[in-house]
Amino acid sequence: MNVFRLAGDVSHLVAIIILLLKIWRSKSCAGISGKSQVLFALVFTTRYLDLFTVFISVYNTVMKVVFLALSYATVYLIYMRFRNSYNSENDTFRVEFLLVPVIGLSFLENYAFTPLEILWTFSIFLEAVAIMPQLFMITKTGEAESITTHYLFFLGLYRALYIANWVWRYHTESFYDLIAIVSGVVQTIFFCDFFYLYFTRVLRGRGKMTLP
Amino acid sequence: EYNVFKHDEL
Repeated sequence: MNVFRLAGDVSHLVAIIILLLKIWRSKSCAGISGKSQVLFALVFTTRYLDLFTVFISVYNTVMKVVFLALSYATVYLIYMRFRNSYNSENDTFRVEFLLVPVIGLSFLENYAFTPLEILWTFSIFLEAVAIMPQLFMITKTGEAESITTHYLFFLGLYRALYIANWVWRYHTESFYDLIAIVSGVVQTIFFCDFFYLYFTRVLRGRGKMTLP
Repeated sequence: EYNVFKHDEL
């Protein structure tokens, strides 16, 4: 564990809690892509199957369970409890365009051709692109509430910090994981455009982020 | 070889 890794985990947790609290307090999931949240729940489910096979640490187990629980709670709020506020008409990203290549790639490029390894690889590849329905929705409507942009900021920050963590681990432990690194870099690149808009628009005091 | 990295990171 290093400071980048811990900060990355914390910002990931902060992002998820921001989103959950926003939906819970406003009793609305307007502007939130339910599809992205389902994909993230799928990411956690397929990656954390190792909860049943290996024990790493109490921290590791607790965080995995928390991420799983919070992601399912978010999906529940969007599709069940506050489904009347869900903007399904704007959440029109074709998820199969992500799932089919990701499934195919995880069968082709993995560390071992076993169900758990393929599912782990699938979760890494899927996480890299899971935010696309949300970014697509913002592009389509041309705006996002500031709290939604704070969520995206922390989610992007988490990924950027993980890259710093990998650089650190490479230098201190001579260890690196190519599948995780390539996917992590791809995922971070998706956020670059958003980061630019976040700093130039949201943090300059406007309530909403509007696209030009 | 067992890869603990992937199970350690979240």
